Amino acid sequence: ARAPAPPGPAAALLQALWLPNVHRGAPTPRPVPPVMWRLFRHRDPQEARVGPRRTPQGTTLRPCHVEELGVAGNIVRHIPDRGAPTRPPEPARAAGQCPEWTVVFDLSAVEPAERPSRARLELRFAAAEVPAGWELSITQAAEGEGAGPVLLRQAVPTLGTPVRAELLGAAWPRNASAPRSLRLALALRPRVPAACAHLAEASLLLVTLDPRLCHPLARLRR
Amino acid sequence: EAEPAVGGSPGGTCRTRRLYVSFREVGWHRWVIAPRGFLANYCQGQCALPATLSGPGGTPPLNHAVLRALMHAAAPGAGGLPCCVPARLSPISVLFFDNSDNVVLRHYEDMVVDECGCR
Repeated sequence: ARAPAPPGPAAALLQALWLPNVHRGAPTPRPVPPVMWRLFRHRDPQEARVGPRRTPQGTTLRPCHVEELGVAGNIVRHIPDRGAPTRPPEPARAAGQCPEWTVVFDLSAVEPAERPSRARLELRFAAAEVPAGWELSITQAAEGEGAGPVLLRQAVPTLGTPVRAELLGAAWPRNASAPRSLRLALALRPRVPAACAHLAEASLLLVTLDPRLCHPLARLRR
Repeated sequence: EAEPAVGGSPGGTCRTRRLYVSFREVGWHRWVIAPRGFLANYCQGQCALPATLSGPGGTPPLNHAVLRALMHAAAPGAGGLPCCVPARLSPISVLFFDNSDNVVLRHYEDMVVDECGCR
């Protein structure tokens, strides 16, 4: 049998960098989330021009670690919600009758060898302020089935800033590989009768550690 | 872009030479958000005496490399000189869109040659 043709230089470099060797050209343009810019600038010594292994603040960078998020990791993904991108306006309802939203995150790009160390759900709501605050509940949702178990409940004092919820250990076991897809039902209820909120944006910040990119020497250094 | 290698044989003493890798050159510029490229550098040069005994502030020489340089000076045919290789490396991070249009930050260790040494 004929041996496969050796990859060209670009394909070989992609392979060496553990990147998908076939990239389908121009991605759908979307703004780069500020958190990703911040993490990049914090991490890339060449970008900060301060020399190897130091952040612009002068602290030493630990290999295979995401300093700003305080966890082990060498891959950070910002995954947008794939649910219904355009939501029909929800009719304002009485308290307790607020709508539920289903959000879907495509995690198929995460490889089995990668170990998740952080899975932070970030939600942006639009609503009039309610002094008494809100309660967020997150349920596992399966396509076409009823509500699954409640994964977590969380008090939300204000909607002025993004609402964050840590899913690692709640949406899937802490030491397990990431699922290929994550489907959640969200409900946000005001603590006192008030108009319902509107979910403006949902995204997942997923940090994983790929041991194949983490050289033993780097670990020893740590 | 690379600093031109000196002639056919690796002339000059062992040191870091400039090598800039441009993502545009390999056609990744549409999906790599940052950086546009990075200074990877490379090592080249002679590891004969006294280069093998690197000067103040450089990478401390390995005894074995000094031994080989001495052997070579005494009997050129025996074993050849030590090699000029990366002695200290730095990481880089790459921010890009993956095939699912997620924004991904990947961190790669040991991608930039900061210092060369004789080994």
